[in-house]
Amino acid sequence: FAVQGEKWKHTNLTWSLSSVRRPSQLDPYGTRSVLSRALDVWAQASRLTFTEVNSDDADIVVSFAKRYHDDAYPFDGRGSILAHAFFPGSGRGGDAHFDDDELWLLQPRDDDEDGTSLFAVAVHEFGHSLGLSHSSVKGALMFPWYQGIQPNFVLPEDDRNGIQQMYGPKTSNKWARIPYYRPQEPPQTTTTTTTTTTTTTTTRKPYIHHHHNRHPERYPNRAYTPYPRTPSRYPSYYPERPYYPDRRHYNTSDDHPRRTNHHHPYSRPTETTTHGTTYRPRYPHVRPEYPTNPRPHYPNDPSQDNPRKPYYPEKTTQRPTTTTPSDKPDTCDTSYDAVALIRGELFIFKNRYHWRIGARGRYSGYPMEITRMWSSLPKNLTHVDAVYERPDRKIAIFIGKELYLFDSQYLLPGYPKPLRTFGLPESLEKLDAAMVWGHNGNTYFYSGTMYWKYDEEKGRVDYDYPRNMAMWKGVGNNIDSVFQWKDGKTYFFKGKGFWKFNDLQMQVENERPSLSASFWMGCPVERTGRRAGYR
Amino acid sequence: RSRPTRSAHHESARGYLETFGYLKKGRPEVGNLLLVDSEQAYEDDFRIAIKTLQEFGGIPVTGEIDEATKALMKQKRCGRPDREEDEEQHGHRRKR
Repeated sequence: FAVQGEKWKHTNLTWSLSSVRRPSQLDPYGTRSVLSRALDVWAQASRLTFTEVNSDDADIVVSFAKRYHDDAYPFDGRGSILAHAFFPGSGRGGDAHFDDDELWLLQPRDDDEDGTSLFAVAVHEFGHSLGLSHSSVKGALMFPWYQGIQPNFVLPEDDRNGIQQMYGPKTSNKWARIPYYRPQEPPQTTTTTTTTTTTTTTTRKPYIHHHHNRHPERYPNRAYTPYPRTPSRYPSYYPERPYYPDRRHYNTSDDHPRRTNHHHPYSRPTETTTHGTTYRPRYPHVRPEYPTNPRPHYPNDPSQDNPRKPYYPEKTTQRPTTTTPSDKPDTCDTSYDAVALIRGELFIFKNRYHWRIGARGRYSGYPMEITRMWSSLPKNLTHVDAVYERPDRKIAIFIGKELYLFDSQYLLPGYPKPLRTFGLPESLEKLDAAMVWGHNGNTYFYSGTMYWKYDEEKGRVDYDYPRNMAMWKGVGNNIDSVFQWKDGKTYFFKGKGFWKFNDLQMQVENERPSLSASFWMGCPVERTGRRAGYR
Repeated sequence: RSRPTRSAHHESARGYLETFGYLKKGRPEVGNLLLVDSEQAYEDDFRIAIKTLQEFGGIPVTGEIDEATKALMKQKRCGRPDREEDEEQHGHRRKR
């Protein structure tokens, strides 16, 4: 992602569809609903809130225009340029303009070839309105070329990092997440009237039961609180402490129309994230159309891909916990499979994941799957063995008996190649490590008790190798990784520790390894698994 | 219709590169008076701009206006430049 530099000083932003330049081909209400959902994507990942106001003085004014329209970026009719938006600022800062000559679709279907999803473009343009520039990461929202939007859309990692760097992540409010019942049958379309006396055609999801704000003095800003801890008089299928989806599902009028019930002491208008007033059903007599087994929806959890798969927790009273993939390493308590300096940034690999550490420390959102950065790696990847950046800046990733060679994120033609093509023995199962040694600029491969010098020009190891690891005094055999850090020093890794290596004396500087987590990951010492030992 | 001559492709590519911030607007010769062979400098700039576009768009980096590049330039996209102008003028590094 790229942060342009301008950002909003306040986080409660207002937006409006232009009163003058409205879409000539689209229904204004449907358009506002799509724009609201597009803004909601950014609201869900950051501290930003968006409130629709019917005024051209809003922070973000959305207009539909043709060809030249009073700015330096004329549109090109039904062509390749779809829309543009301005970075945060006063006046037209934050505004988004859409080419009214395009064929905009509010509910794109897969077979819509020449139409363009308004939602997909709006989410992108609002990224500009919030201060993000274009990203070269394919699949990211801020990728400049139109990509449409997948049905089970999840905000890509690259965009999440971008917006959270600017405005901070959403403050997690664990009581504000109710189980989200994914509609099995096609949602019924109904017409409802909201208090703003506008008729909204909305897609109504099954009704989800809610519970009142029992302790408004303690949770003034929260619409709902969980049950009391002892739900004795409720049917057993109610989990003791239900999870709720994010607020989107009861504040947004287009998803679920609400009316403010001022009479009830506990129901006061809350600061809604999107427009419309909030109605709260009378508590608790309404019999909810609540499925017997609420299915908690965790957007990033791959197991959620199939909504049809029933989800029955073993004990209904057991609180469904976030399922963290079993091989996801603990950042502060793990060994490393490979460590490499790539484009001046530290990459640490473990199992299917990797961390990325830049000048200002670890990037948020990591560890992340390795295949998200290098998507040509095998889908059933379990780990990598060794990684290094070659003198020609290509990135070499060794997995088992094969070398995958990347030009930044693109696998070079002809790869992966077996290790034997580089002169390594057929019997060699895997490499432990690989590095370009700063001391003499040569490349070395390590495996078990042996190491090789690799000639980058010839593309093969030298003939008078392998040699014994004893040459590298103090690191022993079967190392995990080795690399040259920015200080020009060489570092060997084994288990949860590492040695700094004296290149001149060809031995470790300290016999006793130091703890990797605190030095490389910046973890507080007490959290770094010292108990497990790391010799 | 006769196949567009190479300069036509060249011109439309130049327009595209200038629109989306890969190439400075206007003939660079004016800016390169110090160089002996400004045409060569312009060709280099043009080639670099094509490579930058190809890398940004995630297509093979050849430096040539090949088929993949032509297709990319026809694809629907956002109207904002990929490389913001102020970055060029002030040359300040934009946080990535």
